[in-house]
Amino acid sequence: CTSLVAEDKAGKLYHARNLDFGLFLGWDIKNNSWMVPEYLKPLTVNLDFQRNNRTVFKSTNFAGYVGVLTGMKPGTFTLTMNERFSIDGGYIGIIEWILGKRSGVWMSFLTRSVLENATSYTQAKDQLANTEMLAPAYFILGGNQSGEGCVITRSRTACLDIWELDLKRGRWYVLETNYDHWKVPLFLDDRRTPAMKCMNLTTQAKISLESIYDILSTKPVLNKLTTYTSLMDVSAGTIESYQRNCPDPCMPW
Amino acid sequence: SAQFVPPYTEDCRKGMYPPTGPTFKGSVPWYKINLDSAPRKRWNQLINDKKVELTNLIQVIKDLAIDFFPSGKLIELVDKGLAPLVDTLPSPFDEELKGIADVSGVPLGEIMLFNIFYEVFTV
Repeated sequence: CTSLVAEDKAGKLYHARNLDFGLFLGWDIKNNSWMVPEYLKPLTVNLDFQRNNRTVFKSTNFAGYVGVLTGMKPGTFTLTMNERFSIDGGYIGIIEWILGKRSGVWMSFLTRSVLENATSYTQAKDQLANTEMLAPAYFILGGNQSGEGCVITRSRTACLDIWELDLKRGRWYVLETNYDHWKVPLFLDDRRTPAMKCMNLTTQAKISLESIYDILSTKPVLNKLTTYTSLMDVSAGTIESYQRNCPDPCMPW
Repeated sequence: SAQFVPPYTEDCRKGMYPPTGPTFKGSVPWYKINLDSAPRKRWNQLINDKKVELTNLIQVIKDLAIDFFPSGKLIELVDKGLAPLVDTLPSPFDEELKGIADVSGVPLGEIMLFNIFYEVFTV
């Protein structure tokens, strides 16, 4: 996965992501692609969750999956989740759950609840940072005011880091793949450097949904695991998602 | 690193939007989910439309499981072991998963697996 929150010169915030999934879950030799992503793509749907006929939040989901990996509360905040690898992982949380220790929350139920119930960027950040979980994760959160954008690095039980936009110091975007931002990514899976190179080449002056789509279409940010790309404009309240393909030659991850 | 060896890394793309061409597979349809309706019913329309694709996804994961565990024990474990766990989930997720299993015809344990796959995948 690659998620980013960027602020343009006018203080407008954009949030976008590639949803990559299905590593090592079966390779389709005939089509030269992973199997699971090809079955996930036609399940991709945009959802408008409503109460009293009014939008509470919107999301991009796989049909049948009730949690949220990509979502937005229009005019308030946007949220995506990227996987975080850790030896203290979700399987420990599942074993604890089965053994009756139920204080943790399932990752995608947490994101769904935050989108459903949080009323501000700050409240969302607090809930995502401080709720005990069954599995580690990265939460990428964007708000609707200048400077409201961060990557929250979570272990199962604690918030390890919150990496915020900082325009005074030239940090006009935050970008997360699947590795702690203060560490070098795995040398065989560095999508961060190419993505940041393209962000820097685009510059803050020219950042827009269109140029972000270009960046998320650049290999290896786009790869064989990419199922969809989502572009979110919180002030306009729009979320647009597109199923993706990565024609050969293309990185398997 | 190995990843920077062309052609796996390309120059920053331009003019990709609006999405067209070989990297664009298709647009994504919209659905409304009415949170005022019962959790067990609110996903019915969507799942009715997508139950073939959902069944196909679950089948490909089951085929993978059979590759690793030909005896079928793993699938049996999912169907028998995970289904009861749905009742341990907080509301409204427990009822929503049951509604999806009802309409799709996919066993409840397998719908549960799909919805907690993030935690399971870490294995």
